Amino acid sequence: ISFVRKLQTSRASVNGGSSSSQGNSFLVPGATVATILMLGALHARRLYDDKKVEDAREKGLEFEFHPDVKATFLQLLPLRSISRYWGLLTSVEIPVWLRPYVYRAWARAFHSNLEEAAMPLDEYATLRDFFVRSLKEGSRPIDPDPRCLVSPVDGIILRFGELKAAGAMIEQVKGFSYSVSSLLGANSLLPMITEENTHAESSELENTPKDQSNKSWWRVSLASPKVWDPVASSPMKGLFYCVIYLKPGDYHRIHSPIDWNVLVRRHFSGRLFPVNERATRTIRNLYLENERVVLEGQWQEGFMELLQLLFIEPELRTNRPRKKFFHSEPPEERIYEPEGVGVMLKKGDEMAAFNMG
Amino acid sequence: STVVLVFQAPVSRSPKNQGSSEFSFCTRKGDRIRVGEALGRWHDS
Repeated sequence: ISFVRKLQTSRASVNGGSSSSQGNSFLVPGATVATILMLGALHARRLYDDKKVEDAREKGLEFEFHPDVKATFLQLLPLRSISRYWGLLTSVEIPVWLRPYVYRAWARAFHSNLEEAAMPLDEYATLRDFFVRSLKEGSRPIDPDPRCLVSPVDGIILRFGELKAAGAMIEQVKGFSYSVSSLLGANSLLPMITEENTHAESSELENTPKDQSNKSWWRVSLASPKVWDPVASSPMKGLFYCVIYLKPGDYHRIHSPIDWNVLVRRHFSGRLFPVNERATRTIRNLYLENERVVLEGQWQEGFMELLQLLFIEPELRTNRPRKKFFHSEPPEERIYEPEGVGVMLKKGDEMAAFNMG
Repeated sequence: STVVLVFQAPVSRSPKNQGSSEFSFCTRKGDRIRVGEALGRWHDS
């Protein structure tokens, strides 16, 4: 602004102080250029950070947890309100002629593949519609092997492994873990055994007939739960987890990873922290604090859960205004009918989506 | 956005058990994966 004022002053002095209208007209392009430069700088910095993270990953470096001032400040912001307003803003209909430019800009910024979009760009009325776009038929072939489970989303594998130790902890980053029971809820059907029964249960498992041992549980969880102190128990043998992160430009619909029956839905209305790489390194209990929906069910081999807007329950709304300041309410739970059978989903079925705002 | 999967899958109950099977992930940390691609497989041993 001071730069523009100086320019105005100098131009006014050159013209004998009679060109204030010309000075004002210069102010708008100046602000636009400044905004474009700022956005460019932010984008360049993001690309640099992404590259740094990628290089570190290739070298096998593990990120450690470091809470910082920015993360603390983030926790003070009204993120839920901001997200809701962002949702409102992205629901505004864009003029048809402008749509391809806006969506191409989005795709360029977040590396989306526009050729896969099911409809022509000018048919997505809002940015929100574009964000949850479906894909052309055959864009995502489902692995036909009956002995494999497939990825439910497009994304990056952050973590995976087997839950073995007492408390069944998932590592957020090096040196900081959270309990899977806190993530899924205290009422979870998570197959755990108490410490004192561990030995006995292990012996029983050795003698379990194969058809019984093949019964397992499935969960897909999308983002944030309450902290629950895990009991002194260990997960049963054969309990695995996988954390997948979706970038803003990724395909945001969620598909069933296997044939399974969804028995219970649990909605945790928590915070709305970002879940990017930096946030996982700086916000403690990130996944336990954030809002999430957990789907719990049974498949031939075990157990699963997931968080998002559910196509199998379209009336469920998340990101609602909070009645209380503190996030102490228990999760809202719904048991799908008929009890014990629930909603049957086939491998690859579209079941949910992450909405915008 | 993040998705967390937690699931039970077949594991070898005992090295002596001939009828056992084992689950293993077929991805690596940091890999990009797409809907429908195999995350893990299990095989009868």
